[in-house]
Amino acid sequence: MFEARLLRSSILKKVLEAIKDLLTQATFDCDDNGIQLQAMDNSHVSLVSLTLRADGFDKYRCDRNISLGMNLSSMSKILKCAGDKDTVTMKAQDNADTVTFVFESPNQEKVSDYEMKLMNLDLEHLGIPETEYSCTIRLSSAEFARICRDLSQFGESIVISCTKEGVRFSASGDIGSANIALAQTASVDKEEEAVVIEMEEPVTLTFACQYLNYFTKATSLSPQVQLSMSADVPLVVEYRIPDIGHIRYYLAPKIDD
Amino acid sequence: AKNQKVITQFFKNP
Repeated sequence: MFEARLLRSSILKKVLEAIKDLLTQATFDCDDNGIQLQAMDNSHVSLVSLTLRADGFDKYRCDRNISLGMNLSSMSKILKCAGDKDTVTMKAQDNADTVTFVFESPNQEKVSDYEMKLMNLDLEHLGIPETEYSCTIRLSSAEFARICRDLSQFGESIVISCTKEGVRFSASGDIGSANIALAQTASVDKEEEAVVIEMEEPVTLTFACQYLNYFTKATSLSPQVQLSMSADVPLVVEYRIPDIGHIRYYLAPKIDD
Repeated sequence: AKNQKVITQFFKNP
């Protein structure tokens, strides 16, 4: 028996918003520690890694490890039926071919349940190697989303260049070019608005705008985002989901042919 | 194609 209950359905709704542009289907691997999802996007350019820890749920029970293969567009349709303040419970029997979502209104006066067919998905076993990054940059997630959106108007790629003075985002194309430089903040009133850079050595890498924009769909999950970069390895864009886990996106840098 | 090579090499089967 698997059962996971969240007091607010909004977290799960936001998680789904954050992955459904990249993945059409995915396997949620559930065990004692919580729920894990790891999948390459449809075009195999990026990888999504989601962790929701058992202790972040209001109630969590997983008697046997279970993999729930879900069609994300169907799951999204079902979650749209939940009110933001509703409690959501995901349930599945061992070896089940369906999963059930139960939504309960705050006053318990409305209880809905939706059963969804599970899919048998080919499991792709990927390993994420421990990596030391040359630069990590922490900034406001809303600021990062804004930068990606603004620079997308200029070209298909964004160059991210990190030095100890700050980080610079650039794009160029037919209409001209754009540069946004953020200095490391000396002091701020709100911690989430700070720009914090940790740098071993400077790095400049180029990434596809389209993917960075897909990643920023996770903005509402966290006030801050962390970018980790090293030469010739995928960029990590990490959103920490308060009290329950994180979502990380890995994107290969563009390389000149 | 090179982008895909970078990502698959990085996440090679454990």
